[in-house]
Amino acid sequence: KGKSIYNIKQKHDSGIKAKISMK
Amino acid sequence: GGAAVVVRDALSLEEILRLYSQPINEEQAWAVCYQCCGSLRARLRRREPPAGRVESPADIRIWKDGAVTLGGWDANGRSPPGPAGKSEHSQCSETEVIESLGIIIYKALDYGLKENEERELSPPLEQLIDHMTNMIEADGSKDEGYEALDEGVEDENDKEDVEVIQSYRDVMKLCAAHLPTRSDAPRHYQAVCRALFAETMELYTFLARIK
Repeated sequence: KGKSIYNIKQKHDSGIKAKISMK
Repeated sequence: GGAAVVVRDALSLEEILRLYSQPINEEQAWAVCYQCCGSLRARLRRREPPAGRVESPADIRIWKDGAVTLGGWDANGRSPPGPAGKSEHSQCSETEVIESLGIIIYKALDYGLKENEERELSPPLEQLIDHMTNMIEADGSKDEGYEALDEGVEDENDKEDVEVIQSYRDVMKLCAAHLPTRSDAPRHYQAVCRALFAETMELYTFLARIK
């Protein structure tokens, strides 16, 4: 219980992480 | 023994992330968005000053009863008493608050990951955050109608899909649409946040005791 299961991928420059980090 | 364990009524999202040392899960992200927008709508209904931007996960509070509020507001979303108040607090538009909430929720999902790593979110949640953080400002022609605000989000218009998020209500509609039955949203998301608080509090109490 409590352990999140999620996949991790390499960051893409066009991905949501890149967009959010620019804000 | 003998160490006093402080009973808390609320925990910040930052405390939750730190205690678990891991990100929140997707269901918690949906729930925090829904509950937070619910309390922000309640503030609008009471015609209280708008909330400021969410600067960090420390600004988001998850309460024992499953309510989620921003800043120093109480579980009912009411501002703290006292003449000092927060009148000088920078006032933000609804869309600015939603954008900042989306960014902080994304960061909570991404917590602990390296800069070059990205968590693979389910498409609906990624779309929600994308909508929240890529919003256009409302042009003011759409009347939100404060008197029409109610606790839930179920009315005829809720059958429509949200294309552009312009209000807290739009966020709540998207979160409700994520569930098999939209009308379950208030009860379901409150229960998820209540469980998040209870589980974290259990860990917090346990860690405090073994200290």
